Amino acid sequence: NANSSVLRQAMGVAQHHDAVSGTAKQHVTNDYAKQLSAGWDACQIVISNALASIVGTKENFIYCTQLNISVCQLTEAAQTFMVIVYNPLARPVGWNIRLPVNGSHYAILSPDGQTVPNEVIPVSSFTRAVRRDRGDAVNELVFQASAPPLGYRTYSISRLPGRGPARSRALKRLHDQPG
Amino acid sequence: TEHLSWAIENQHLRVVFDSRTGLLKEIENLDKNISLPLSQNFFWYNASIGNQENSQASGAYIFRPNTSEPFLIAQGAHLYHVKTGVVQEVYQNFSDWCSQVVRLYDGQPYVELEWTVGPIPIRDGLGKEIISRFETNLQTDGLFYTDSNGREILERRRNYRATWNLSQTEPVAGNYYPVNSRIYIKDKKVQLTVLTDRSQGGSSIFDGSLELMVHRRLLHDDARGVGEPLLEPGDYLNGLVVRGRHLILLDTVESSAEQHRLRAQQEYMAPQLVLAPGGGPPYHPG
Repeated sequence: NANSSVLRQAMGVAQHHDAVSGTAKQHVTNDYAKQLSAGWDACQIVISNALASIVGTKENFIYCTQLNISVCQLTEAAQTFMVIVYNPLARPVGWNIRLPVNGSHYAILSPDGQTVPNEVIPVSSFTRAVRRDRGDAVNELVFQASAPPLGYRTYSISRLPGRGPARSRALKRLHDQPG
Repeated sequence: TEHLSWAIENQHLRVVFDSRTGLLKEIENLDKNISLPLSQNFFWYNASIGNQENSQASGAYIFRPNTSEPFLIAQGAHLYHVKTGVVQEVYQNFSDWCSQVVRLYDGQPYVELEWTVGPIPIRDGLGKEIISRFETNLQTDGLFYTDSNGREILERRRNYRATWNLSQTEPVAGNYYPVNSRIYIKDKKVQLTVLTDRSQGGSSIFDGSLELMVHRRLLHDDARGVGEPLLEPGDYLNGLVVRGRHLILLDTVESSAEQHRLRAQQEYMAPQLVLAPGGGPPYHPG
């Protein structure tokens, strides 16, 4: 039970130029962000409801909002999971997906049962420094997804028994440069 | 020359790095046979705290560097390189608070730069405004282009205002404009476009260059109403770390508009990811 009014109100308040340009005291700026985040959380339920009605079954939909720093409990721990890619544009799009994982080999199936090429790349030291204790993924699963206009596509991902670390295959350190 | 440079490449683009410095050296559009020497690095402007001419400090409302020349964060970058079938990445480490990943995804006609900046050190007592600057040999004649809210592209001319005779007192700040989704420079044939993933400030301070401000940390209030400096709490370890992406497009002037309009729209209205545990039967909208 949710609706988008929480986010609408937060967006209404955030029309103030201080919210747009950051010209407010730090605690006020933090509050703008907090209100928008609460609005986003409420909208996640709205989206889950919409997807449940479209998909026709009630899934346990999960939103990972820190994928940009490789944090997502579900993909880090699960053996199998699904990724639903929704495209809000009125034209088909391709999108590069990066998911934090702890396995080194995965099988990805697209809706028509095709195997999707993917790679497992070590999480960089930069990301580990930024992420700190918010996650412990060792690798990132990288693949390209596509989605139809104003539509969605679901990819099924399953972890394969590990055959050696991804690191040795993907990483090539170059000789150090002068600082 | 091979050991002086090496490159990552996909079907459309080739990105060359200088082996000595670890910096970008050249970008080639393989489809259009365009090759543009290009270097990119991170700099910081020392924020003004006011001077004899003007007591105006740099702050939340006002951008005012105290000199026109920014400082380099590092001469070069330590690199490491990941090459896979889906993506090729080069990790550039400029300092322990500034790094970048240069990515070429398989089949994609753009270069992705994922920059991570912060916490900005302020132990030296200096406020800093961090920029990412691209330098090319394009003859731009003082012109560059920024968008307003992702729609209208405005032509910007350095040290000029269309509606009054400008006497420029701030060579850098006076030429900074809002960049809400893209900035580009071009000569008669070639256009270099940089798409942003958020609204930033940007400019072309000298011909052939363009720069975008990615982070700020300031120690003085600019006395314009906020009543405090743009100074997030925390020390060197706990200040704000910002991560974002710049997408570089290199194409002919004629073809660039279609490229950056579609790509910027897709960045702005990016696909949403929703996850669910378990395998479950694949679904298809059909």
